[in-house]
Amino acid sequence: KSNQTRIDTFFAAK
Amino acid sequence: MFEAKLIQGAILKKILDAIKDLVNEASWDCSSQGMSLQAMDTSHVSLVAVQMKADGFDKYRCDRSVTLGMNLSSLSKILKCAGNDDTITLKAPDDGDKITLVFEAKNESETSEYEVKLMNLDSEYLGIPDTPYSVNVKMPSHKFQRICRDLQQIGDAVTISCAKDSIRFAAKGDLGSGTVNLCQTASADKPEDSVSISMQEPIIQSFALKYLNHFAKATPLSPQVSLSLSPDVPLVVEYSITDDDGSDFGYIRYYLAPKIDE
Repeated sequence: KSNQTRIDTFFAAK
Repeated sequence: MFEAKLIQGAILKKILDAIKDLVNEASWDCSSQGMSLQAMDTSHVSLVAVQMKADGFDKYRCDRSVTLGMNLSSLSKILKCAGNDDTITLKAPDDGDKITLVFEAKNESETSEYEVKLMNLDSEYLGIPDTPYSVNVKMPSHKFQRICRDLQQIGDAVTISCAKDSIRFAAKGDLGSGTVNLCQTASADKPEDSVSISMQEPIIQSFALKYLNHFAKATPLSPQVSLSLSPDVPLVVEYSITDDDGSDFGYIRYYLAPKIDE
């Protein structure tokens, strides 16, 4: 089973 | 005053078709450099970034930078009223609360004018690091679209793996499994049909097909798509935007967060 990660955990808010 | 005229209005129609189902509301940032947009989908799993360079427009005027927040499905509905051969002009006065779109049919005296309300959106901008990727693949965009559509019949996720000079797309589900393997093409008579793979290290990573199928809606914009992957970072799917003369107009880049094994 795999978990969907979120994009904002990879790219920080500017 | 902001004013941008595009003789090939179909490009703008295609751009909206490629983002409207992924992102509901977004802001266009207009500066002397051009128009750009960055937005996450509502689940914050993917991010889309669009750039249209000022010199790609047939006329471009932006006296001071403006942010045009709008509902993209509204904009898309209005753009459906433009013919594929129409010239599209976007106009927004400084401090206005709407944007005007003017459609002019070629060789005809007909012009139509529509207005779309602007919105104040709290846009969250993400900084995307400019890093090298382990694997870069360029392939025909229609092939990528076909693979994503076919594999979604099998399962919800695709596992992309790359080793040596081939890339493999695999899905499995209750009914069984499916695999598509693409090898690098030797030399191409038609560059748009070629597959090229550049690999620094082998990779294996899984992604939700639902989002890839959204991204594939950009297929009409470009004959080739570029996939960039590195371990444990988002996949980048890029379609370059060119006009009929082949000049570089900008790009649509989609970023998709990977699925990670528990």
